[in-house]
Amino acid sequence: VMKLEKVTRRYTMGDQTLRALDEVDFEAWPGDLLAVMGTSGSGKSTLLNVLGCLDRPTSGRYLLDGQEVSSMSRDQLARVRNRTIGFVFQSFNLLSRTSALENVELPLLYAGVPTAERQRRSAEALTQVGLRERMLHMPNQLSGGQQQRVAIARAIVGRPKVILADEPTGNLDSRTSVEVMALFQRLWREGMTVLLVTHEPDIAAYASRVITMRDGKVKSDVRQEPR
Amino acid sequence: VMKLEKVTRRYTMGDQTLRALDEVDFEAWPGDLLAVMGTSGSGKSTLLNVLGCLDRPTSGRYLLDGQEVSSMSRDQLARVRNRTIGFVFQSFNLLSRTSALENVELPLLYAGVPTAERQRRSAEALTQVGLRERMLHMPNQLSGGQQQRVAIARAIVGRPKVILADEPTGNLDSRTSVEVMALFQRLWREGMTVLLVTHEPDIAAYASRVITMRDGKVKSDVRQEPR
Ligand SMILES: Nc1ncnc2c1ncn2[C@@H]1O[C@H](COP(=O)(O)OP(=O)(O)OP(=O)(O)O)[C@@H](O)[C@H]1O
Ligand SMILES: Nc1ncnc2c1ncn2[C@@H]1O[C@H](COP(=O)(O)OP(=O)(O)OP(=O)(O)O)[C@@H](O)[C@H]1O
Ligand SMILES: [Mg+2]
Ligand SMILES: [Mg+2]
Repeated sequence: VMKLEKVTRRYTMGDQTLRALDEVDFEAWPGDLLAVMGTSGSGKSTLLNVLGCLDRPTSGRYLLDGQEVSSMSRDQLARVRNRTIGFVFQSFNLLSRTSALENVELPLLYAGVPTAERQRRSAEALTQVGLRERMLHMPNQLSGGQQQRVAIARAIVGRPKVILADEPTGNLDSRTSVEVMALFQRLWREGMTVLLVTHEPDIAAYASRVITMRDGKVKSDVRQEPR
Repeated sequence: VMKLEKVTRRYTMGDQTLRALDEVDFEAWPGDLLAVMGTSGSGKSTLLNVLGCLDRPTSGRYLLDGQEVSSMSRDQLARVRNRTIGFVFQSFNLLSRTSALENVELPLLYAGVPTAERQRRSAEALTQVGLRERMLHMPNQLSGGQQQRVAIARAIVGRPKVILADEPTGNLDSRTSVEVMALFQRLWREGMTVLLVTHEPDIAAYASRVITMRDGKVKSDVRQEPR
């Protein structure tokens, strides 16, 4: 469903060049529940951003559902991203002046879903992440872990084909993390492909496949029995 | 060194009242390396914000070094905070238009430290968190875990008496987390009091004391042999 061929993402700062991704060959299959691990700065977020069409490779090809992403128009890309991909950002990226519920409604608003259905589905997504009691709070009236869960609810509400989650349990206690991983596993069994960046082995244990990155390269790629 | 007496922090939203802290009696001693654990929304960040003078209790008393904080003037409070406390925020709070180095220099700038010494000490703090190669990067040119480490460097550069760290390893892989905890332990043995919020038992294992919060209350308080 997602294929990177010799993808490099270079950053140039003055006379220095940094390869956040270095000639990466990578393929994600429908039905993957994939954990991406690796040290701080190894390129995990960059990988996810390229897969999520939020960043373009400096060289190499990215094929999404068989179609080359660099050949799509901006409109096409925006539509594909909204319909196909749900993204949980490492720093949440919530709109600070709208409530948790309104933040979650955003993808459905773009997709033209009618108001009643939009609100019902958003309330449901927030309930699934344990935030029924906090739906009308603004982001600055929420704890760090609650903001993270609003970001997760927003990523899943549109029932996308693929969920890309960057450290979705980074601010969550063990019990809440287990609830979120159970939710991701349930969505996965219902047919969603899930890629999540995590630095915690206990969380990676829920995945069916684990890749490890270092210095912009994929160092290992292992299938396993999910927890 | 820090004492909360029957401290409550209430939030009122319409006709609802939420107690983020609920009649908390708490004391931190010089020489503590304290881990604060608890579920998402249990009040950990609120506790740290009150201890760090970034938030005021709705009722109860806060004594910092024997002095009642509510009786201090705004200037006094700002000076105490700058000189005594180093704070690592759950969401980093870096200035986006200045480099990593300049972000770390900020507490020393407020304290009137001369330029050469300020830059030397800031470069040293960044080296201690493994970011020597990234000193001149802007925050948006850094990975999540690198931004977190800039926030840590900024909190320790002023050699404060107390470090309050809210999930300092939340975005760090295991190896980098171990390096950060070794750094905190080294500062602790040099005489700093360290309070850190964490949801990871492996990180709490480095502490000499662990408190657990739930629904705005301190549920348990246990001394242990640090890892
Ligand atoms: N401005 C506010 N208005 C209303 N409620 C608030 C406000 N700020 C925080 N809260 C609530 O106070 C409670 C405690 O928040 P706090 O940030 O201290 O939790 P926490 O233990 O740090 O959680 P986490 O582990 O998710 O970071 C939460 O339930 C939150 O919704
Ligand atoms: N705009 C930029 N300019 C220069 N370098 C950048 C830029 N953005 C990212 N980098 C560098 O690219 C590397 C990879 O970053 P990335 O965010 O993908 O790491 P990561 O694996 O997600 O790390 P973490 O676990 O800390 O979140 C880092 O070393 C970072 O400093
Ligand atoms: Mg990252
Ligand atoms: Mg918090």
